[in-house]
Amino acid sequence: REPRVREVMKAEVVTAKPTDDIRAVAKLLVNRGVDHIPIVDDKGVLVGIVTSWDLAKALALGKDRLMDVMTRRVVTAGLDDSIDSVVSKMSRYNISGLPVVDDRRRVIGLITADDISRRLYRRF
Amino acid sequence: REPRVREVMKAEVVTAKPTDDIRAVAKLLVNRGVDHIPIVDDKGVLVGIVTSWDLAKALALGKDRLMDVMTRRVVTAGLDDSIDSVVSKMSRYNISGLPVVDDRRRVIGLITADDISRRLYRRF
Ligand SMILES: C[S@@+](CC[C@H](N)C(=O)[O-])C[C@H]1O[C@@H](n2cnc3c(N)ncnc32)[C@H](O)[C@@H]1O
Ligand SMILES: C[S@@+](CC[C@H](N)C(=O)[O-])C[C@H]1O[C@@H](n2cnc3c(N)ncnc32)[C@H](O)[C@@H]1O
Repeated sequence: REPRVREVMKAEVVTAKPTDDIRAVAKLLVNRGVDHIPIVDDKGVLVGIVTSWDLAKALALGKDRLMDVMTRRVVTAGLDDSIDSVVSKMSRYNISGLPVVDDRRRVIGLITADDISRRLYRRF
Repeated sequence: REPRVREVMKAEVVTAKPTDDIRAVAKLLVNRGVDHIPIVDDKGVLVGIVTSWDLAKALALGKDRLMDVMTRRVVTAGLDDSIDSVVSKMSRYNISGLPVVDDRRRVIGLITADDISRRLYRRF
C-alpha cells in the first residue's frame, strides 16, 4: 500500500509573516535547522514561501526585504495526496518541499524530499 | 536489486574554492539552481561544503567570508555505497546532500535527497 502525504509529512512547521524582518527569518531557519519557511497571514493562510535558497539569493543580490525574495505562487500538497503526485511536483518545479494545506489554504504540515527518502528506507 | 550511489547520483557538480568570494558563491548557487556546493582545493580534493542553509546563516549573522560559514568535516559517499547507507547518514546528521568522492577524496559526483526520492518514484 502506497503511503499518503499525511503519513510522511511533518505536522510541525516553522512559519513566518510577510512583514517579518529578513534577518529574523534567516535566524529562525538557522536555529530550527530547516530549509523551508511557509509565509502565512494573520489567519494562518499561506501567502508565500521562503527557502534557504531564497535567503542565499538575498545575500547574492544584496536584497533586504522578505517581500523581495519570497515566492508567492506556492506549489502545495493535500493530506490525502499520493507521494507520487508530490514527487512529480518536486521534479517538475525543481523544488524540495511542499506546504500541506487544508481546504481553506491554511498550513497544516510540510513534506520534503528528505521526509520521502527517509520514509522509503524506513529503517532510519 | 537495490540501486547503488553511482546509478542515482549526479555526476555534474557545481564546486567552488575556499578563497572564492562568498557573494560569488551565492550567485553561483542561485544561477545553477542548486543547494549544495562542495569546496575543493586546486587538485579537486574535497576540503569543505557550503549549502544554501550556510549562506542563509551568513545573512542571519552578517558573516562575509566563505571560510567562516563552510563546513569542513564533510560526510561523503562512495560510488558503490548502498542508498541505504546514504539515507542513514542523511538522517543521522540532518543533511540533504553528500559529495561522492574517489579514493583520493576528489569530488566525482553529488547525491541528494531529491535524487533519491525521484529515483524511487522512477516515473519522474
Ligand atoms: C527552483 S528551487 C531550487 C532550489 C531548492 N531546491 C529549493 O527548493 O528552494 C528555488 C526556488 O523555488 C521556490 N520554492 C521552493 N519550494 C516551493 C514551493 N513549494 N512552491 C513554490 N515555490 C517553491 C523557492 O522559493 C525558490 O525561489
Ligand atoms: C544540519 S544541515 C540542515 C539544513 C540542510 N538540510 C542542509 O543540508 O544544509 C546544515 C548544515 O549541514 C552542513 N552539511 C550539509 N551537507 C553536509 C555534508 N555532506 N557533510 C557535512 N556537513 C554538511 C551544512 O554545511 C550546514 O552547515
